Amino acid sequence: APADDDDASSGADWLTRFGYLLPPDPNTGQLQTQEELAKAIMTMQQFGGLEATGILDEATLKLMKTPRCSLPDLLQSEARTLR
Amino acid sequence: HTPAVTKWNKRNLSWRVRTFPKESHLGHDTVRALMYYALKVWSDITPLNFHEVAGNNADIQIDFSKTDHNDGYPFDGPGGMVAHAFSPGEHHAAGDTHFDDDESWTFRSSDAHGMDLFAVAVHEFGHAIGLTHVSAIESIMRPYYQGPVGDPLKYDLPYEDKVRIWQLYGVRESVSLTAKPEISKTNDQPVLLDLPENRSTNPLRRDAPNRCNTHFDAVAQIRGEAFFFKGKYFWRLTRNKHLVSLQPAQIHRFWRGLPLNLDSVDAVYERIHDHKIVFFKGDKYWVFKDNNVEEGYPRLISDFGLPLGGIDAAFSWALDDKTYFFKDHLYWCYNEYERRMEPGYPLETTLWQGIPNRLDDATRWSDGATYFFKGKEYWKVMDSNLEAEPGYPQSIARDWLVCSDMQADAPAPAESTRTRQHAKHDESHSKIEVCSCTS
Repeated sequence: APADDDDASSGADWLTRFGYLLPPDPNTGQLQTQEELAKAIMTMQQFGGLEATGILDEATLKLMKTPRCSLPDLLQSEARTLR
Repeated sequence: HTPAVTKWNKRNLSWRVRTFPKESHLGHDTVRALMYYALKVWSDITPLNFHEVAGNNADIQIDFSKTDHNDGYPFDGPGGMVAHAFSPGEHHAAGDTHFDDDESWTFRSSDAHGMDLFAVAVHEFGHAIGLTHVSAIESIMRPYYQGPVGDPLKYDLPYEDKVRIWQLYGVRESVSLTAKPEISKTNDQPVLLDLPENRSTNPLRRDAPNRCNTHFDAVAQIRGEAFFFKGKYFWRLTRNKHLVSLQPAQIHRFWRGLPLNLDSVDAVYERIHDHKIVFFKGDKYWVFKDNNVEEGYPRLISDFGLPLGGIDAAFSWALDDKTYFFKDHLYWCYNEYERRMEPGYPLETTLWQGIPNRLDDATRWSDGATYFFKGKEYWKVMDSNLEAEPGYPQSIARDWLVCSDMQADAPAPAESTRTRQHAKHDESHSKIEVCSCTS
């Protein structure tokens, strides 16, 4: 099942923290597009060994809640390339 | 995408557990042992060497911290982010490894309970030596916690992780590149874990000295702990200055490679630049890597530029990182990095005000002082000056070796009373087991 708004918001935070999504530009206040978000979720799913659907489903949220190392999975430059 | 590669340029790396978990049931020595084995996982297959040290200059500083601890990676209570480590480099935090003190750190626990400290430490030390996260399910560098990995003594890295670390540092000589060990996926509980050393189970010998009523041949700070040598025996104190055991251990059973007929040592110190341990006896010296003697020793102390005839004391001074040798009323200053004696030495020991001639030994300690030992007394000299602190000398037995004033002041027993004491000692040993309780 797709996530609700809260999950989507915390999911975006999570994706940003671990390098899948670039943080919003503080100067322009520009937010990520839905397409960017879906791409980031797909990359995260691939990295985590899940089916890459681009949807913040239960399995993805469960993996996001799994205890883990604080360091990002992708470097900012890699996330920028994705963007 | 290939992430930027960072790695250590040096191969000898020091480490230290700076802060321990505050509410964990894991003892300090267990935490240290788990860190030792987690680092050993990497050094077993690469030409990296890890040495535990006491000071603030360790390459890999290990901390247990909570919430925001000012490094840009705040922890978030139980679960979530459990640990992180900084990659190699020149920045001050390079190699530092932090564990969330809000986690329930475990050892020998099932998946469902707590966070296995060894498994997480192996992962984080992978970062500390330059590895990044990978997605492979079987890799220890996968970012998600996947439960315990079994016995620390038997743990074998997944082949993918080996290859990645070999790409950074090359292969340790003893490792076969072609061997692909099968990964054991058993649920075996780890075997008993102990610090990497021999702990003698032999009963106390009759020639063992009385720690409360003796002078010591040598005293040294090694890996942050204090070692008091007397005859063929030594006592060991933890970094918190707790005596590990009331019984002394036999030098030969721990320091492997000294001649069996060596009945005592003159001086011992841990070298600053490579953390090897140097033993002196008469005109000879031996260099130890951990507790094994290196090949090619003994050698003559003239290697240091010292005159033959032996030394009384040796220690590394924290103030200038140089090694000081004492003999009778003279002392020398040796530069370990340049491997030469500083010019202008020897000088008169009277420059160290309040310190007697003909020392038994001297050692630095983690409190920012150097301690000088002679007879049953010791003197404290703060690192910033060359003068004994007021109020010294004090009793070695009382302040270091857990003796009461009465025990320490007692005269050396005559042969008859000594025999009676042994009998009494043996009798008491049949009822009370003296244990080492460090973890």
